[in-house]
Parts: sequence; structure tokens; C-alpha cells
Amino acid sequence: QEPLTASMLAAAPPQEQKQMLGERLYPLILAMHPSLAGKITGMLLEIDNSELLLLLESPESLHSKIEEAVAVLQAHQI
Amino acid sequence: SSSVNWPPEFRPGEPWKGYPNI
Repeated sequence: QEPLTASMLAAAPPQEQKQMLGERLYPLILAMHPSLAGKITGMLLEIDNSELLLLLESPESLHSKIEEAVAVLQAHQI
Repeated sequence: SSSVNWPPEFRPGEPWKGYPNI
């Protein structure tokens, strides 16, 4: 699968841009948190698209962002 | 409570129904 680029995103309507980012993020999140993957992806999609592209290129940053999202999600659900 | 529905859940292969952008 070719990497998602800013120009590929820019060619799509806003709603579809999030969809494209979600499709890339979801499998990565699924590998870490299978039971929460859909919710975590939904949370991360609130982040700016430009930052999401950076996260997709940086597994370490993505990792810490996912952990951050899990903490927020768990706090929210209590 | 509406807060229970946050965050919207992403499902692969389905159109995203959350916020298009902030």
C-alpha cells in the first residue's frame, strides 16, 4: 500500500480525507488495542489532517498518541 | 447521555460519520 500523502488528501473532499486517514490508522491501532480500535481511531480523527499524516510517518509519535487517547477514553468511560 | 456516544467509532470500510475537520 502506497503511503498517504498530503496531495492525495487534498484531492479528496474533507469528509473523505478523514475516511482515508482512518483507514490507514485503524489497522495500526487494531494491532495495539483490538477492543478499542474503532473508538481510538474516532478520537484521533479529531486531530488536524496535517498532524495525522505526520503521525502515520512516525510510529513512535503514533504510539504515544494512541496511549494518550486510551487514557482519555478510559477516564471518560469511568 | 450524549457523552456516552463520544467519541464516534470508526469502522473500516464504512463512510466516516464524525466531524469532517476542526
